[in-house]
Amino acid sequence: VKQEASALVEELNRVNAENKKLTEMLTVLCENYNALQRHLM
Amino acid sequence: MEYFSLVDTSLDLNANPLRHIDEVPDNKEIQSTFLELGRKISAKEENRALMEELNRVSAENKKLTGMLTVLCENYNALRSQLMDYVSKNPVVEQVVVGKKRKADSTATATANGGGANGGGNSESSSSDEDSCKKTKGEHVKAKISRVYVRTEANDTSLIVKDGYQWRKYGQKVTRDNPSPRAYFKCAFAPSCPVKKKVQRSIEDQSVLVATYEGEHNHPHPSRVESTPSSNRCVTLGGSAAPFPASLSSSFPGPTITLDLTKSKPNPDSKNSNQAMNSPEFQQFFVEQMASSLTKDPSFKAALAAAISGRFLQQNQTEK
Repeated sequence: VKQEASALVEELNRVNAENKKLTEMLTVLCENYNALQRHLM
Repeated sequence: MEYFSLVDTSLDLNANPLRHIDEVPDNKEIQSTFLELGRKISAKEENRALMEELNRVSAENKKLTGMLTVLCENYNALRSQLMDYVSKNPVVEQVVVGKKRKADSTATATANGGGANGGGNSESSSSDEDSCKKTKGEHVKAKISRVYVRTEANDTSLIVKDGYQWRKYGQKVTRDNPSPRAYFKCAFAPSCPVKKKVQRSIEDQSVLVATYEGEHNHPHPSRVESTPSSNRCVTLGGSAAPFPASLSSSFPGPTITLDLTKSKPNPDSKNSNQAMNSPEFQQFFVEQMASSLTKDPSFKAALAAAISGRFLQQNQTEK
């Protein structure tokens, strides 16, 4: 049970880190997209 | 009395309960068993909670990936639209390049841990406002033209002769480019708004980069200034060559670039090369050179000195 728990925690940390990275990428892309859109207006 | 004695009145009660103590489990043992059981249950519950959390985060991850994919597609579509627009309207090209550079730097800063967070909406909107303001400012900016002139290696002056009269009003040295840059105003200032910045290229120190801002509101002086051999005469408004990416200017806005440093023939300029090779053009060119040189008093003096020196030498040898 303990081993399973530690594996789950590890996986959760990995997915959380990936989530954070994705959110950052999304933010940057959003900014760029908005800037581009404004530019085209 | 005898009757009573025959009846066994004893209840056979065990007055000593401690007799079977070894057969009954200890209190502590029971406690530990319960604790173990509780631990197992709580660990399982914890695992279940972890699993739920993992599922939730994974779903969020999937959603984010989907959003990112969609946004990427939209961004690429918008960018291709912009590229199409820019290719049709080359005037806005420089502004777009400037914008892209800013966007790229923002992206790089974020990728390096520059502080983009999940709730960065306010930050995003403020940066957009800034960029919008900047863009407006760039559109208001006057026309920018850039000229590249090759000079001789020993020539350290920051002078580009273009036929106009200029008044130098400043000189600056920056860390990114150690060679100084000189600032000039048109001699007709303040009525003429044209400014000129001259600096040696970072890549090639023998190349002078002259950046002109604005347009002259007076005719080009009819008398073209004499040109020293180290510095070719430049007249603006002739032809516009593609902008080399390696050389950039601090002036924002639309830019026309005239590159006089390239000796390599350009496929686009095939016709102009043919025209230049024609005998009529060469004759015209020789005449122009002759007239420019004869107008130069220093050249006249040098020629006179050379001829007189030659005569003197001849006289001395004859004697």
